[in-house]
Amino acid sequence: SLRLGRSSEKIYNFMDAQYFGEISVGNPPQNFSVIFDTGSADLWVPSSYCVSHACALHRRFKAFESHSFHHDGRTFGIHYGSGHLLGVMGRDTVKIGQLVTLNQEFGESVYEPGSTFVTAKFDGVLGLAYQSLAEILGNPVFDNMIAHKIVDEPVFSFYLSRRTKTSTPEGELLLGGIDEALYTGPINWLPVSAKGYWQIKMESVAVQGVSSFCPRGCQAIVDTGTSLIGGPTNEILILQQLIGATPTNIGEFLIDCGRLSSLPHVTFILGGKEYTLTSEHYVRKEMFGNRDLCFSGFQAIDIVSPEGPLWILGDVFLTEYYSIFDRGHDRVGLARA
Amino acid sequence: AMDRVPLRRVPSIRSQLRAQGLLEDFMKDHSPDMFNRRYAQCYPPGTP
Repeated sequence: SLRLGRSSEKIYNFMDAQYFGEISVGNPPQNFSVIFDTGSADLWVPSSYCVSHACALHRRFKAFESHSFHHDGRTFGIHYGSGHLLGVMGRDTVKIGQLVTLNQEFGESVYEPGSTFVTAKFDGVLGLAYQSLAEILGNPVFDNMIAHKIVDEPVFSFYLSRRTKTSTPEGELLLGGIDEALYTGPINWLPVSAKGYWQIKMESVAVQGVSSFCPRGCQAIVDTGTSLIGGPTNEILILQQLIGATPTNIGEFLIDCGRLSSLPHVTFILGGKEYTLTSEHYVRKEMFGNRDLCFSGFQAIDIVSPEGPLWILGDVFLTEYYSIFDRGHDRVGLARA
Repeated sequence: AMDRVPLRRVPSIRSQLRAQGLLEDFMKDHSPDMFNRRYAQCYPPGTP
């Protein structure tokens, strides 16, 4: 970040990411699974030169096998939990579905320390936020798609399903438009308040109909790379108390699975419209041995922005609401999924 | 000029570590970092 003359830094949390899709890089194409992350703006995949244990377990980009690869020479670094992912930058053809972007800047990670990525099911990350969040110099993927008119409309939209693997689709990213079959009712459009993340104004957060948090308004980001709903520590801790969640020694919050039907609704007010989550929505169930564990879908995350502390509307929210990201009008649309 | 990308849902790293009984040790080993504090921080451009 110092090299780029900026004071900003994004630290990535890959611990809870669940949804990913396939892309290819190079010619002939080399396939990778990536998280499509509206909370970051870089594309990176592991490099064949990476010798970290995590890289050995993932698909790695072989630049020397691609006829369209251009070496850049600059390095990049992305901070995550326990370390610092390091890599080199390059340009090559990136294909997402049938959409082809030539000379796309991307990162090849050559060092992935720690054990975070060892168990990851994905190889890399494709960021869909605004360019101001990018660590890698050059246009983010969707910016290039817009610039080269690869998509009809400068819009992409997400459908994320909570259903199990037996049902399809588990999720869908539509690049260049909106899939009207995947939502009901009108779309509520919310203007982007700061172009970095997909940041919007949130009017308030209510618990069981009583306005409890950010009564004078606050800021939220719509982030497909985050699993839970995040908010400022002080407020989230109170919210955990209100839903009867108990902290564990590793900072998670457990809820008695037998009490779900009696837990309060949590409502987010966005653009004058209420977005209500019941406990069935905001509690995550996980099998542990032969029993269910219930975890709170809220987490404390202190992110500072010039507009104030940020709330993060992650997958827990986005599985209930179809989300549309409109770069043409710098707005986010939400509709019942 | 529109394309659908199917997304797959898989257990998160956290879920897999928990299932393997490794989550607690992982959290301890990675202190001090965002995992133990359970948050990421970002200082966007322009933040003093």
